[in-house]
Formats: sequence, C-alpha cells, structure tokens
Amino acid sequence: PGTGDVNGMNVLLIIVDDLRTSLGCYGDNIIKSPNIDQLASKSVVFTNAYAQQAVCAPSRVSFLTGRRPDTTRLFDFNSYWREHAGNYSTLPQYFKEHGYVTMSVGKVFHPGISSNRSDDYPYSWSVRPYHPSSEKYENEKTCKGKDGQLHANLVCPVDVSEVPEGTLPDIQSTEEAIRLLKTVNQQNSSFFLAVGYHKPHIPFRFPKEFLKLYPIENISLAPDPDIPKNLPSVAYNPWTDIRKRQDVQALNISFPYGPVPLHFQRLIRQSYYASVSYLDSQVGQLLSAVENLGLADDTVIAFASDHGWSLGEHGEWAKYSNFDVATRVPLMFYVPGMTTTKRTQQSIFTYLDPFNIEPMRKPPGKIEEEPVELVSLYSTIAELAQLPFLPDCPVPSFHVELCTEGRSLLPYFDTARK
Amino acid sequence: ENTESVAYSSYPRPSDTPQWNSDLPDLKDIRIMGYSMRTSTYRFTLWVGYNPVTFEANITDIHAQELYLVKTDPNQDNNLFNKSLHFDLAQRVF
Repeated sequence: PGTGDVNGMNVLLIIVDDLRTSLGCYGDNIIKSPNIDQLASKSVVFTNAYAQQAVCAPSRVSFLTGRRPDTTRLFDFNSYWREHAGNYSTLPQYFKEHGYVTMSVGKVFHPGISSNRSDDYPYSWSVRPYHPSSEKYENEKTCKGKDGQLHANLVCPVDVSEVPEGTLPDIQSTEEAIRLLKTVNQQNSSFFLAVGYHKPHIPFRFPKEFLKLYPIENISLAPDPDIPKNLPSVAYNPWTDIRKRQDVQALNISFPYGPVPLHFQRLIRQSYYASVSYLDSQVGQLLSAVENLGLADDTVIAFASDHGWSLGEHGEWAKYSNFDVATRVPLMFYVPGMTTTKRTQQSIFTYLDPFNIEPMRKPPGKIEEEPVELVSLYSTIAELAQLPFLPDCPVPSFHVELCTEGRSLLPYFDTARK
Repeated sequence: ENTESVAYSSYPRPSDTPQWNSDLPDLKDIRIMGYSMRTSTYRFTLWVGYNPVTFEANITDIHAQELYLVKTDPNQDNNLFNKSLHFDLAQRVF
C-alpha cells in the first residue's frame, strides 16, 4: 500500500509498442479500433504528437524521465540513465514519492540494460514489475508455415489454444492489470498503474480470427511506396529487423533498397492492422474493468505509443527514422469531469466487440492539432493528478534529479474543449 | 505564447549510406545525428556530425538536410531542401 496521503486522481497509463496513428479516431478508414475510439471520444486527443526518437528504449526513457535523448544520453539500448547520464526521477517515481502505489505491467520501460534489468525497480515501482510468462515465445518458432513446420516469421497469426501456455503476452498483461486494479480498489489505495502492450510490435503474432476483419483483397499498398528521389541516403532506414524474420529472408530482398514484393507488402499491412485490432480488444477489456470496478470517475487515463511505424511509405518499413509515420504517435487523455461532462446513468467504458460493431470514422472527442511532444507526458500527468508543479530543467541538467524538458499540455485542454 | 509550437525528434546513424547497423547503431558507432523540428507547417531535419564520446553535435559538419511542407506534401515525399535556396536555413533555425 501507498502512504495514503493522496488527494488526487488515480492514473492509468497505457503505453503501446510501435502503434502509429492508424486508428479510427485519427481518421483511418480501414482500421477497426472501436475501444480506443471510445476512449478518444471521452478524451482530449492530440493529433500531432511526436516521439523524441523513433525506437523503443530511447523514446520510453525520454518520456518516462521527462528529458530528451540528448539529456538521457540513451540513443541505443545499452546504458542505464542513472549511471550513464544523471540520476533523473521518473514519472512513476514521482507518484510513488507522493504516496501512490505504482505498478508496471508488461513493457513500460524497455526491459534490459536501459532500465537496469529491473524496469527501474524499486526506484519507480512499489511492487516488482510484471512481465507475462508467454513473452519468451514471441521470437521463437511458433508460427505455422505452409510446410506445416513452425517458424520465427514476421507474419504470425496463431490459434491461441495451440501456442505454448495457451495464451499471448498482451492477454496475460490485461489479466494481470485487472487483477491489480481489483487489489488496489479493495485496499482503497491511490494508484499509478502503467500497462505496456506489446502489439503491434513485430512479430505480428496475434489471434488469427482478427484476420477476418481485413480481407487481403481489401488491403491497399502505401500511397507512396517508392523511395523519394531527393531523399538523402542518411535519412533512409533499411528495416533490418524485418529482414531477419524467416518468412522475409525467404523473399531474398536485396539490401538496402530492394523493395518488398507487392503481395508481401499487403500481407504486412494486413497483419499490422489485425494486430492493432487485437490490441484494441485488450484495451477495451481493460477499460471495461475500470468501469466495472467503479474507478472511471476518479482515474485519469493516458494513452500513448512509444513511436510510430512505416507501413511501406517511402519504400520503408518499421521505425528508425525521422519521418512522421515513425515519430507521430497517438496521444490522448481522459480526465473525469474535465474531458467528459458529468456522468449520466450510462457507462463511460463498455467493451466493444470489433467483429460486431461499425467503428467510428470521425473522432468525436476534443481535438488539439498543435504539434506536441511525448516528453511532455510526465509534467502533464503530474499536473492532472495535482502533484507539485515540476520545474523546467536548466541547461545542462545532468546534476538535477527532478525537472522536466517537456511542458504540461494542460493549457491545450482548454482550447480543445472550446 | 508568442512562439510557434515545435516538436523535436532525433535519430542517430553510423554512416551516410545505409548499412546493417543503420537502424540501431550502438553508441560507439554513432557518427551522425539527424535533428528534426516539426511545426504545423513544415518538418526540417538537419543531419550533422556527432561525437559519441563527448556527446557533441557539430553543426558545421552538415551531412544532409530535409525540408517538407505539411500542407502540400503531408506524406513527406518531396524534399524541398535545395542548397542554393536554403543554404543558411540550419544557421537560422539552430
């Protein structure tokens, strides 16, 4: 339990891995994301939010410390900021030090060296971070190929009942997050719960039924599938992680510029979309638990991704670039009483089945179009929970434990509401 | 309140041309850093030399520049940067 001397809102922070703004609430006409769209309809939605670096560990360390990569000095996966740059306080640590129970489920910090092989526990978290046991199979040979054998493929729809442990990491994370919500609710503790979902990160390992939402004949190519003529070579990312998967290796694509065959481009896009809908169903189950536990009226919900992902635009795939498709992220904040009008008898969050609902095509939430940055997540959430105001970082700030290089986005909430 | 909203991003590279570690260079291999600024009207990216030991970018060591206009080129397919027209853009912006 936390210290209990907390007056502010609870916080649920949902972090998604490699999710670009391909969502119904961002105007995408193909994606079926009814649950995230529902969250958006009750939120302030930032349509031009950008990550500070389009790769997992540097982006996550940046927005969880409120500092830019030049200050965390993390551009790869191989150092821990507290030892390598400065002993910076983190967003969950700030809540923990203000009496909250702080909990991490799934991929919040990038696991490994960049978070001290502990997800920064115990600095950031009250309890040891949870990782789903089935995560270890993600990169193993669990994808059934046309030859009937198992492979480590990029495209990997699965029958969940047939995979090891009979489950998938994001399903386990949802279950654990709901279990933790029930626990803190029973204890009446104020909480900061961060839930990090793995999909749509590669491999595209998702329940195969989600393919039904996206018949391959309906899948188009990127509108600009060729490498632009005036693109400097240094700006191009050769998507090496994609190339390493067995099904892509078999395509014998030339390095670095060889295009992905058209039929496989459609397959990648179909698999990404299906992974997003699978993720959406997990988010829907989590949000409906928030509702059913009576927490929707006193919990701030922030939803973001660590960065985007190229789906064939400019002849590129994956992240690893400065293009908008790689840096732009979904970012939205649900704040009870602020982004929604006073509750009626109706539920705020009900689970929406993507197979049985016509997804929203226009974002009905409050929209803010000004460019904003993920590095501002820290100060925004802290201010929404009415924690003491974070000071701006001096330059340099390597010696300063508590400050931010972002700026609270709360001033935008007023203009968005108007 | 009088300043335009800007979102900054950066990405490291080991070399000017793509190689196998271009997507994810280790710190020791980083030689170039691409700094981007994104406003509501454009994205400008400056690729400059980078020292991974001192963590310093050398703004006089320019490797490439990109300029895209949001309104007319939302997918960022037409790099408008042209040395003759925009030769001092980096100096003005940074």
